[in-house]
Amino acid sequence: EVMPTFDMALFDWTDYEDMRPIDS
Amino acid sequence: ADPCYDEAGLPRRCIPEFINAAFGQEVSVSSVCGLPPSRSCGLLEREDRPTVRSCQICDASDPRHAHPASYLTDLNSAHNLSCWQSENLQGSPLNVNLTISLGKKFEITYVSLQFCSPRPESMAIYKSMDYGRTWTPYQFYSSQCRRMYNRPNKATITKQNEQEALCTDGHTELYPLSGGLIAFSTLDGRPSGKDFDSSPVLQDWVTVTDIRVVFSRPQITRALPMSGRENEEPLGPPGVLSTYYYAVGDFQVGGRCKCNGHASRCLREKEGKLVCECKHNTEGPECDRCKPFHYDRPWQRATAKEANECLPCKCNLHARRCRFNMELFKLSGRKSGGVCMNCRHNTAGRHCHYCKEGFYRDMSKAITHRRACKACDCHPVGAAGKTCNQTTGQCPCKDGVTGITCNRCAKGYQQSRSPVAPCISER
Repeated sequence: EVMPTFDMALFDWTDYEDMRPIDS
Repeated sequence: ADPCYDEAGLPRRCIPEFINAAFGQEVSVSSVCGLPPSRSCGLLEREDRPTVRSCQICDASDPRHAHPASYLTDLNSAHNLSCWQSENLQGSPLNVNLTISLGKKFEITYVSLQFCSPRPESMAIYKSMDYGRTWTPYQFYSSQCRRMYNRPNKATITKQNEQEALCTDGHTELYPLSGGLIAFSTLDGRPSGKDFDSSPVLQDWVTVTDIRVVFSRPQITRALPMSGRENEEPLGPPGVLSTYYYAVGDFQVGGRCKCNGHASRCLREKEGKLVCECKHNTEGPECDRCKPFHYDRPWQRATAKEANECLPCKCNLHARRCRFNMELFKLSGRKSGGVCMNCRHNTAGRHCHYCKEGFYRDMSKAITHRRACKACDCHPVGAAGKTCNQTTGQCPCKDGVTGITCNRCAKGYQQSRSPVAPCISER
């Protein structure tokens, strides 16, 4: 079973703006 | 065939041919006759009469009667010995110098002078290793060594003094009146000469850039009345201190261009400067250093047993510069001491032999390949760090995350909305 990669759009970046990848 | 390599292409010691390094070189003299024209008389040995006086004119403006310094190092034949001659000197002994620059470091084995006048009673040879800036005594000749040069006559040569100038009363006799020779052999009687390869002291002793000969005192001047009027006349009464001169027909400096065993010949550069044609990854006027990037072991002179060629640093094609580290060299059993600098292609380490942090080794490519190191590419959210396993490329994953780059949730986990814990258990 191939697991899907993370959907970066689903993350709540409110408190983690510094962690957000540049291309997400 | 290149003498610096054997039939199998392996390096071996090579040395330039033995030459008279003085031949054709300019000699600087402190005195020369003929300016203005002068008359000088010398003694000759003849079969019919033991000693006769012969007088001649010296005129620098007339090639037939000139005795310039160039005659010291020109081509001589046994039948036509052209001689340099000093001015007529009078009174207390005056020093007359001959200085020759070889233009480069040579390792010499002899210095010889063939005289057209009687040999001097006292004479010194000096050498320079720095193109005439400083001078070191090389050898003294005198019938009064202590008085003239403050040295004992014919001192015993030991390992302690084999790099010192000695004095001898040999070669200082009056006869022959003309054609006498003084030859100084630089290694003669020196104990370490038998094992020259392993004697830095003697290697230094024979190294020369310039030679200076100083005539300090003529033969017993009262026995040599020189002011004759006729062209050839009987010997006058002794006891008269008269004029004297020095005359030399041949000045030789025998040796080899110094290349430390790393060149078989010396060549002239465009500017006319003499330099070794260096091999064995060496460079410099005397092949006295390693080429850039060839410092995996320290420079060494070549010996008969070992060429001691300079070796390139081992950087797996990822660096162009390296430096030598003596401690590492000793730790390696004196085999390798090079440390690569500025490793490229994401490599690191002394030999650029592993991948730098954030990269892992792609085992499908040789370490020398420019893409031998691949980026870990750890997921910015799923991975707990940026450094992956050097061999497998596996990034460190957060709890519940999987994949080489930690970019997926493991089985039984689902994506959360938190970038801190991107995968949470489905339970």
